[in-house]
Amino acid sequence: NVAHGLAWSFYLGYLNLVLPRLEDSIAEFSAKNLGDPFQTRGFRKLLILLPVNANITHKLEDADTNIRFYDNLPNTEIDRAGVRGRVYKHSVYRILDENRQVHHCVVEYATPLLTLYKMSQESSAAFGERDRREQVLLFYRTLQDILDCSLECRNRYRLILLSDENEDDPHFLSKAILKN
Amino acid sequence: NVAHGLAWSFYLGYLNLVLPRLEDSIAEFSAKNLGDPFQTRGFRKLLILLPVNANITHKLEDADTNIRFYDNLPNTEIDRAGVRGRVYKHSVYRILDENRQVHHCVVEYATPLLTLYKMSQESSAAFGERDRREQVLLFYRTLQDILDCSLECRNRYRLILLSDENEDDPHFLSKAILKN
Ligand SMILES: Nc1nc(=O)c2ncn([C@@H]3O[C@@H]4COP(=O)(O)O[C@H]5[C@@H](O)[C@H](n6cnc7c(N)ncnc76)O[C@@H]5COP(=O)(O)O[C@@H]3[C@@H]4O)c2[nH]1
Repeated sequence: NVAHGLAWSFYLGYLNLVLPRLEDSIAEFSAKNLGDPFQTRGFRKLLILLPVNANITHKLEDADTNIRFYDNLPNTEIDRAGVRGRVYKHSVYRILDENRQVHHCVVEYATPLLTLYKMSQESSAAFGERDRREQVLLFYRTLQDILDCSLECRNRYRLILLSDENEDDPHFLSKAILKN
Repeated sequence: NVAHGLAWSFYLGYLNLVLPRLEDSIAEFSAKNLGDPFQTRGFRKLLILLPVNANITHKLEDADTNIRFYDNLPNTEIDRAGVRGRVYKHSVYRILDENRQVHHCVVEYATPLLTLYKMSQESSAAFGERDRREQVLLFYRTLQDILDCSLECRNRYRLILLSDENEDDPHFLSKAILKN
């Protein structure tokens, strides 16, 4: 089961490395940014977006004009498997709510869903569009189970499963993020 | 099958992004480094190490004193799934052969093997040491098949499968790399 391995990979090779450092990263960012954006209306967890159709954009503002890129958190550099100082970073977005108030969030899509999407497009991967949706849900459930048992990652993230029913609402994404 | 998904993830999420840019990256590096290390005895492909026991070190010099970190190739920054300017880089190593000649190589371990290794250590992953070896070999074969069909990646890499029989030779790794 592809999703099972990708969920473990996402946890062991990414979330377990970056989530314990997130608080410090946000603190360092706030120290450098006058009027600490996270102190007013900011959310100090990593928001991880999981669209059920695995339809991922590379720039969140392309999906919703109420979302704007603000800045990146400071880089984390880790020696990994022969790559010296491999860089891990997160992006901070300014998100407008329905009252035009600004919120700052650290948000990104779950990258492994890109793999599921592209596999469903590659005939040689033996993986169709119907498998894809099923695998996204399996990825979500497996990841939930793994993270529920992880002491180091506790309370440092929020998994946001995005259904594809309201995609014609131009502000569907910002609302889904802020609901959390 | 965990290895199947990890091989596709490694190709779709990494090799297919970085291998087409490798030649330019090396050219940019050579332009900045007097006495272009790659012109003398250098290898202009990405050498990807796959130890069958998935035993990966984060710094190659820890595995063999004939290997020394030299420098990193220039960063590549790509907007990926909401992360703005995600950084991709490779490390260049100076490797001594048995005649004490220096060779420069772009080399790294296949990071997904770290996931296989750690899964075999996590009881909740339902994945034992024996599965691990089998999965490394499946990862290798699947990756070979994918890359054989990839026009964009052709001739820009070398997969080096490392058996665990000669691990007591202190220069096993440098010899295995240079044999290629
Ligand atoms: N958002 C995000 N930011 C990151 O920096 C990051 N790094 C990893 N991941 C995701 O975590 C999981 C585990 O990563 P691993 O390194 O074992 O496999 C990685 C790794 O073997 C290789 N790879 C990707 N980016 C790099 C990189 N910069 N340097 C070396 N190898 C890389 O290709 C695999 C798939 O990458 P992604 O498909 O981007 O998703 C990964 C993966 O799902 C990331 N996700």
